[in-house]
Amino acid sequence: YGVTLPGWKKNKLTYRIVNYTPDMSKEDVDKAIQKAFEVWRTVTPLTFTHIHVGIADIMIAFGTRAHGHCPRYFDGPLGVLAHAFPPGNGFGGDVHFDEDEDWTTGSAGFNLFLVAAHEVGHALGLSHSNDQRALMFPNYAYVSPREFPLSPDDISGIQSIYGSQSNTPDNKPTTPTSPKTCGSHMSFDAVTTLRREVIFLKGRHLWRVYPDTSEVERELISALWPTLPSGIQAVYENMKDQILFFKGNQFWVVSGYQVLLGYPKNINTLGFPKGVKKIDAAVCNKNTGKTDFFIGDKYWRFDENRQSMEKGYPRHTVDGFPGISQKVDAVFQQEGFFYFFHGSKQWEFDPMAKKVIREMKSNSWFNC
Amino acid sequence: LPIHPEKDNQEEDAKLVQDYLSKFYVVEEDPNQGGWKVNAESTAEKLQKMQQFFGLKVTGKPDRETLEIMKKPRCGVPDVGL
Repeated sequence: YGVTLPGWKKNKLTYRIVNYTPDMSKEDVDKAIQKAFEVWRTVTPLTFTHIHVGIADIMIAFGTRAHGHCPRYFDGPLGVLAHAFPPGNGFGGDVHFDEDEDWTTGSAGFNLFLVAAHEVGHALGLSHSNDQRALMFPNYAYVSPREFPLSPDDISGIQSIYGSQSNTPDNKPTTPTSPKTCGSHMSFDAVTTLRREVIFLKGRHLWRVYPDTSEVERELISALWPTLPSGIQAVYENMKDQILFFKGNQFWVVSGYQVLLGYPKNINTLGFPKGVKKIDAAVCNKNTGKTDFFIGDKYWRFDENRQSMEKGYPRHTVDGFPGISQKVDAVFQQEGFFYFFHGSKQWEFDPMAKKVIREMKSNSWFNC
Repeated sequence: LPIHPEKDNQEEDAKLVQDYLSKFYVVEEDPNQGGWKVNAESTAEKLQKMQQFFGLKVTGKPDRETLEIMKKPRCGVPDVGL
């Protein structure tokens, strides 16, 4: 499958059928389009409401050749049957059908439900799949409408953007400051800087915090990096504008949206002994070019320039960072200070004075 | 008997290939992204990309199987993402 990022920022979407093909009754068109949305609703937290006036998220229309201000055009009978645009404003999310085709409810001509289900996939953020069994395969193929048209490839694709229906934590709009994020027990799996942002990871989600504007955006990890797993345990930004993600004994190096080729690799390639099975937290000290890896009550130090572990480690964390006596869940550096997380608590540590400055809540970075 | 039927077909096929590749194998420009333009790919490169996508033999040439796929009714969204 392929995705065009980002998906819709909300779960409740609307659609409007602006005009109708004379090939089918109005009821049959309504039913075909409604069934096309139903297909995607059953495997995502998304809901779709049919509105009849005004601007909907997904505007649906029939046209021929050059139609309105659409940047694409149709080509008469056969050839291109329909097209759609990825989520967004303006044309974003819109679906257009070629009125020069013969639209039907059965196997003759082109089945409107099947073509609509494919185009709605685009309107939700999927691009074409090269899996010939997938609904998102570009060529038309008639399948009995009684069969469920989504292949496992389609379902993986759409759920990499929106998650599955079953684990929708709540039906509230996905505002990052939803009660859960601001709950008093909020904790994080891993935290890192990314240029001027701070990224908090937990389960399948991440929050992008812009400290200077206290803006917060919530995303699915898979929406930014589809090949990364959920449940990342440690993450840090190195000196080469890259992020390293750790889970179990594997790690990935990411530059921008790209996971570099050859990853994941085993953490023992960094110099950890075989006995180390996972990393709890990691932070690169931008002032020294040394990265500290925290595991249990100890930490290792890695020289980024020499790309090798320093001798004389591991050491007890509390010896190197007085006051940090709990297992470290996550850690990051911001304006020279280190911020250590354990459960719902966070400690601001001054590496120069070698002491804890203050204790805060883990979600103090969110404008709760 | 038609005169030079082979020649007509060839021109028709060439037009089909050009039309198909320019529609589905050229990355649509994202109006929101400024910056450098990507160098235009050659027809053979685009053809190879299309043959790879459809699981065909990657020859870079418009062979019979490739033309048959190009003639099938399909969605108008390009196969290469923004």
